[in-house]
Amino acid sequence: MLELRLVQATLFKNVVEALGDLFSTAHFNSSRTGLELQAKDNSRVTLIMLLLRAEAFDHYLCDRGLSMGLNLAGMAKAFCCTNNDDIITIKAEEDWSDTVTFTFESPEDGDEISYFHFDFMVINGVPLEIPEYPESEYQAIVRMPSAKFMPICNKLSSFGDRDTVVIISVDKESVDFLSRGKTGTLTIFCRETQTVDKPKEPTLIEMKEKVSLMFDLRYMNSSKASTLSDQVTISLSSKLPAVFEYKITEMSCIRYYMLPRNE
Amino acid sequence: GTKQGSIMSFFKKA
Repeated sequence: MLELRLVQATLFKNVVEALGDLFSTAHFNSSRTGLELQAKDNSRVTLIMLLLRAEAFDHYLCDRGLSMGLNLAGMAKAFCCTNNDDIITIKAEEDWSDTVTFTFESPEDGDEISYFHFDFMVINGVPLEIPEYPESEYQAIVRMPSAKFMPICNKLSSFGDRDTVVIISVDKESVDFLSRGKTGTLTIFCRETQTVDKPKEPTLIEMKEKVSLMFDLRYMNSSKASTLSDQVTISLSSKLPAVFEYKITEMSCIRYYMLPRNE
Repeated sequence: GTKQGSIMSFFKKA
């Protein structure tokens, strides 16, 4: 059976809301080591993975791997009226009844308990095996505060429209974000910051070779994910899917894998 | 093995 408990619902709620905006369905895969969520877009450009390690839960029991396809958009809608400080329990029974129960319980005296039962659904093409590529496989890695990356995405998207593309170019000590709109182009230039000046919020660039790649801004502009994490790590390579990683805690992260578009 | 394929096969079919 599967039984997981988080004392504060905030993290799980925020993640479901952040992803429910972009993806209608997701695949939840539980194992002894943790809970993994995968969602993909139908055009095969973006794959999102959330990893919550078993240690991130206050209680984690999973004696057999379980795969659940769920309606993410429906879950996001259902959870919007629950409280952030509720205790959340996720439970699926041994009889494989094809439903999972999410219980939200008020922390004071448990005087109100909501049971959400979600039916499993068939989702083609997920879950996928996602290897951890070593950093050396990427041509460039940029680390910057989410509080800096989020306004950059907002500026780029306000310049264009829903189908705007962004070109990210990394040079030795700088990263450029360029978006093309109907009226022209916008370029945002970010220099590597000295860690001495702003030790808590550096922009760091590790570059093996210059790289310039084009992405759909729609999926890059994951503002709700940015609120879950202080830092975003952008790993770029012309040979691998780019990774936008938001580390939530030491034990959990959201990764956006994005295929660069052809020029 | 509940996994259905690799991330690279997902993107290659794009």
